[in-house]
Amino acid sequence: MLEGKFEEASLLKKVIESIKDSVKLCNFNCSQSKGITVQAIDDSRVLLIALKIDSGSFQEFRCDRDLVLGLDLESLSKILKQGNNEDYLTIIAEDSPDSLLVVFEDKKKDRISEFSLKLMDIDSDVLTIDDMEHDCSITMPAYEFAKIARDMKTLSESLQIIITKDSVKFNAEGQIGSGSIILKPHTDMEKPDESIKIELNQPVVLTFGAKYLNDIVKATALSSTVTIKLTDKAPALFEYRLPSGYLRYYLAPKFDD
Amino acid sequence: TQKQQTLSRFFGSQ
Repeated sequence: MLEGKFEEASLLKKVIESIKDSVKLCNFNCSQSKGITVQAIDDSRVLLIALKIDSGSFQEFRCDRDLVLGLDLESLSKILKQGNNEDYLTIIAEDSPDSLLVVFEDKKKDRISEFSLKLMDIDSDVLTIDDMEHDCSITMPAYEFAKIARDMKTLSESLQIIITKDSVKFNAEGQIGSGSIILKPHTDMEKPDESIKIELNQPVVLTFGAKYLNDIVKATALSSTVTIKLTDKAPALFEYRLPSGYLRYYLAPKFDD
Repeated sequence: TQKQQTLSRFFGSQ
């Protein structure tokens, strides 16, 4: 049996809102040692989502036997919208479940609401992602990256990211013209999350589809910072930290064959 | 114009 209680429903709500537009169906793997893990790939096979909600993200977590919950995220999202952000949220499943029980408890009122979501058998193929060495890594405020991704999409369907020791440059060239945004590393002592950190083994220039970057920044509400790891001619990793765990996106770049 | 790559090119299936 699985029983996981979140202190606040908002965490799972935000996670599902971050991924449901990229992947519609996915398997939630549940185990006592790993909590909940998900790997899912979008239909175009360009964007991969790797989610880990550790047991530490829950107020209470027990999972007697490893379980796979096949979920339609659109349906789960509908059910999660029934609860308030501050409610306790408990998800419950039997050992061979055909449904997931979702329970909201209002902390102030004596109100408990229960929903049952039908589970599905989902055939998903899983990719092997080795721990990669990266040419460079940037950590920056998540909202700032989101603004750049959204703004630059209005200029071009591609966004070029150029990293050097001294700066990260976002470059867009489109029909109406072009634009670039240059950020330099700095440390904000009072608000560390406002800092921009660049770690560099070697400079990188990579181009990504603006559409996918705009899917990724839907996770902005989850974390104050985003870490972007880039390697020449390889998929990029965008990581949003959860209180205990992470939401990672792997995005294939564009380049000439 | 550059070509959009897919992840299958970089990661193996399990």
